[in-house]
Amino acid sequence: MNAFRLAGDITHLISILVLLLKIYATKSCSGISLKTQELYAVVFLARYLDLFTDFISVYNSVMKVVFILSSVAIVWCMRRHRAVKRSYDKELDTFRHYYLVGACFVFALLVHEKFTFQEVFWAFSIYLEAVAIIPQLVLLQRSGNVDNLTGQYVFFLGAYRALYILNWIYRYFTEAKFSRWIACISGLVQTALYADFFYYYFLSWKNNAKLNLPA
Amino acid sequence: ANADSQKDEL
Repeated sequence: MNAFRLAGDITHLISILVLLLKIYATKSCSGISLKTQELYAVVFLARYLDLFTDFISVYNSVMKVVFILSSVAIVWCMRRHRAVKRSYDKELDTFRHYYLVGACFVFALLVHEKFTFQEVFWAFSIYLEAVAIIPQLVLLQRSGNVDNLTGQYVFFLGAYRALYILNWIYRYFTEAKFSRWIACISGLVQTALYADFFYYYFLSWKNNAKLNLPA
Repeated sequence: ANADSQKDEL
């Protein structure tokens, strides 16, 4: 465990908790893509299948449970909570995310470290996490609505990406046999898509700021 | 298995 990865895990968790709190506190999820949140929940469920089989550390196990619970809580809030689900942009959040799930699963069947149930699902979760932000990116391009995408959420999500890349660079130079090409390459694609999201987020935020200028 | 090969990253 190195400081970059610990900080990356923590900023990742904070980004999820910030979003959950924002939705729960304002009882609104307008501008949030339910599809992206569903993909994130699937990512954690598919990746942490080893929760009960491989014990790595208390930290590792606790964080896996917290990631699963918090990501499922966001999906539950957006689908079940009466007040929240009324504010869901159902007619705008229309990206066919099932195609992303299917494509990532097929790709995981082709490219993985070992052809075992857990390894294929692990690779699937890595690929899916990389593309999971696409429905949110499309929704943001359509709606320009950043009401619930707080700056903190975007900041912590970006910090998570940057710190994980630093973690891989650090591990590459300090560990003899560090070979996580699947996670590294997929992580770079994920970061590039995040950068695209950030670009549209910044534009929307600037436009909203202009719109809200005192008349 | 040693930690590296295990999936020790979240």
